[in-house]
Amino acid sequence: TVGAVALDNKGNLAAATSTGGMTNKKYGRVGDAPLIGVGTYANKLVGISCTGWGEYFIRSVVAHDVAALMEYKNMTVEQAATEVIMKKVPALGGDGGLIALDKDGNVAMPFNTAGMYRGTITKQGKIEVLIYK
Amino acid sequence: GKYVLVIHGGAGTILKSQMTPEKEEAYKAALTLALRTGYNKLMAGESSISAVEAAVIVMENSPLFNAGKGAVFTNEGKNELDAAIMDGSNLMAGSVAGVTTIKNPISAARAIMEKSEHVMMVGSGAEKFALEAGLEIVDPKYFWTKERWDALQQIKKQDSIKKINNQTDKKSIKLGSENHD
Repeated sequence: TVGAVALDNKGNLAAATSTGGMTNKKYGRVGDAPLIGVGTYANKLVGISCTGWGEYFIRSVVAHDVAALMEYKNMTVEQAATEVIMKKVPALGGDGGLIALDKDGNVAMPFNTAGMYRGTITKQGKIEVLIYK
Repeated sequence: GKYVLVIHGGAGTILKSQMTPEKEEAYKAALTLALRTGYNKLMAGESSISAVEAAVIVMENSPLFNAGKGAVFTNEGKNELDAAIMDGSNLMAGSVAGVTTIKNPISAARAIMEKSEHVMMVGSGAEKFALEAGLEIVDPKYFWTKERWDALQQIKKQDSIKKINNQTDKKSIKLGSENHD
């Protein structure tokens, strides 16, 4: 799975996710990526794109859960993303990660697996690319 | 807060011990290209929707990532692709699932968001819509890569051994090391 979240010069957020799903998945199986609010979500507060064990992300409604924690409980993007990825998803038995970017340009990239391919770029064009914990 | 674009290329059992320096460099180069491509859209005054689509297309076109070319295989040896896009400013969204002939599924998701009255379309209907929307349609073989094909064979072999050992409960049928979307 791959994904991106962007914040443009009008202050608008967008999120996108694309995937081949899981190796050896059954014919017709759909994971979290294409489900709005699960693997992909964006509103005026935050944009989110997920990668992980789709069945557990679907049951946890991960992306909208992060946005809801921010909207209704005033959590920061870091707090909300960490809560969902490091507590709620593992509690159900799944694993994976997500990227999130809020309307103020704050980033969260939590994951509970051995690694996650990820990268950021600032308004000034400074790039950081990471793979492992 | 100072970030304008963040990307991922998938999570899973990604271990330094299993990564060659060349492979690591290739991944970092592909991720850097995706970041620059999306960033250039933003600096040109284009929308965040255009930026995320452009960044994801770079990764769909790279055989390194499980999306587009280089996607993993189903149990039947096919590449069934899914994608979604969402605009935070107006909650508009587009999504495709189970497509096998659209070169860039993320562009099909955007076309559904911007050129149809729907949010999600699946399978052959989504493919028909993508063709009508002028998107690039490819032979499913375009998505094939040896690495993913070999991974499927390996996992099917493991599964058959598990079946012989009668380990068929849901948990033990871990869908391979890449048991992640």
